[in-house]
Amino acid sequence: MFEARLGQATILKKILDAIKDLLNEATFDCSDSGIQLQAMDNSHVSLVSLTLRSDGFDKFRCDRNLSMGMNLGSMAKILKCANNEDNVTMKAQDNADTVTIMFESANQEKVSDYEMKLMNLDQEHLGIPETDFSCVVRMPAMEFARICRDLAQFSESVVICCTKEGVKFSASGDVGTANIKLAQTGSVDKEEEAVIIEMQEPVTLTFACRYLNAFTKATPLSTQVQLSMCADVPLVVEYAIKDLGHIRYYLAPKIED
Amino acid sequence: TKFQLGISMFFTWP
Repeated sequence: MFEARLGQATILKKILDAIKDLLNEATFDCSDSGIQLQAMDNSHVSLVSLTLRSDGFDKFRCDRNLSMGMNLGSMAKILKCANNEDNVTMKAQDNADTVTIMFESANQEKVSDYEMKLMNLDQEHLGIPETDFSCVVRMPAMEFARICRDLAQFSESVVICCTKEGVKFSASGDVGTANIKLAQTGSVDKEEEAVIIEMQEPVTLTFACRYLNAFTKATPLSTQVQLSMCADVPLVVEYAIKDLGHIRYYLAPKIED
Repeated sequence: TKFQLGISMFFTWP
């Protein structure tokens, strides 16, 4: 028996919004420690890794490990039927071929349930090696989304250059060149507005804008985003999900032909 | 022009 309950459907809606542009379907691996999802996007350029800890749920029960392959378009249709403040419960029997998603209004006066067919996706998890990153940048998630959106107008690629002075995002195309520099913030009243750079070595890497923009669909989940970079390895873009877990996106760099 | 690498070349298959 698997049962997981969240106080607000809005969190699940935001999580789905954060992955459904990259993935058509994905396997949710459930164990007593929580829910894990790992999947490459269709073009195998990026990888999404979602971790939801069992202690972040209002109720969590998972008697046997369970892999639930879900069509994310179908899941989006179901979540559209929930009000943001509804409780949401996901339930499945062991070895089931369906999952039930139930919404309850705060006053319990409206209860709806949706049964969704599961898919056998047969996905294998990739092993992600530990990396000592050269640069780790923490910045407001909204600012990162704004920069990715703005620079996508100028080029398919964005160059991220991180030094101890700050982080620079650049794009160059037919229109010309765009550069956006962010300095590390000195002192800020609000932690969520800070730009913090931890640098071991300066690093310059090139990434495809369309994937960065897809990752920023996670912005509503978190006030801050963390970018971890190292020469010739994938960028890690991480959004914390408060009291519940995190979503990480890995993006392969572009290199000189 | 730059060449886009695939993500799986950085990770290990089980």
